[in-house]
Amino acid sequence: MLELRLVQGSLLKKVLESIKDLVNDANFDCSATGFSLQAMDSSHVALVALLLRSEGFEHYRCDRNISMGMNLGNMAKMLKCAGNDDIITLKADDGSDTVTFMFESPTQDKIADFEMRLMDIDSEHLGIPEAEYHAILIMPSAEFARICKDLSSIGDTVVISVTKEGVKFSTRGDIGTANVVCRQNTTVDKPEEATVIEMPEPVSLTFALRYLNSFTKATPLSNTVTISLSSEIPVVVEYKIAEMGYIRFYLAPKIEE
Amino acid sequence: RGVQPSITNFYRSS
Repeated sequence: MLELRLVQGSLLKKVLESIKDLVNDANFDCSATGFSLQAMDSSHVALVALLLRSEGFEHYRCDRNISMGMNLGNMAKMLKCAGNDDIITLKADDGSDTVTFMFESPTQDKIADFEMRLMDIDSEHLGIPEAEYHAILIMPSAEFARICKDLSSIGDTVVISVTKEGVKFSTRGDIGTANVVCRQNTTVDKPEEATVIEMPEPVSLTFALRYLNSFTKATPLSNTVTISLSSEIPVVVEYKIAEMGYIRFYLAPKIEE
Repeated sequence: RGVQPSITNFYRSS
């Protein structure tokens, strides 16, 4: 028996909106720790890891570890039917091949349930070792989304270079070139507006903008994004989900031909 | 520009 009640149901709606275009089908894993997912895009280039800790749910019952295969497009369609203020409860009986999403309006005057068929998904689970990152960049998530969107109208790839002066995002394409430099800025009124660079070592890496743009669909989940960079290993683009966990995207840097 | 490696080149099945 599985029953997870999430008062802030909009979080789950935002999670699905942020990954449904990157990943088609995925197994959601439910254990005492929480509700999690790890999945690759269909071309096995990018990886997404989600954790919603059990403590973040108002009610969390998971009698045994369970893995539920879902088509994320279909799940997103169902969650779109929940209001932004609705409480969302996920329910599944042992051995059932369906999951039920229950949506309750905040005033309890409307209750809806949507039942979705589960799928058998043969997915690999990858081990992600702890890594030491050369540079960790924390910036407003909307700013990062803006830069990725702007640069993708000029070029296909972005070079992210971190030095003690700041972080530079550069691209080039047929029509020209573009550079955006963000300096460390911690003297802001609100901490979520700060740009912080934790930089033991300078680093410069090239990434496909198509994927970074896809990751920025998680922007509504968090005011800030944390970008961890190290040469020759995948970048981690992390959006913290308040009080509950995170969504992390992994993408390997491109290699010069 | 450049070659895009798969994420599976970096992380192994666990």
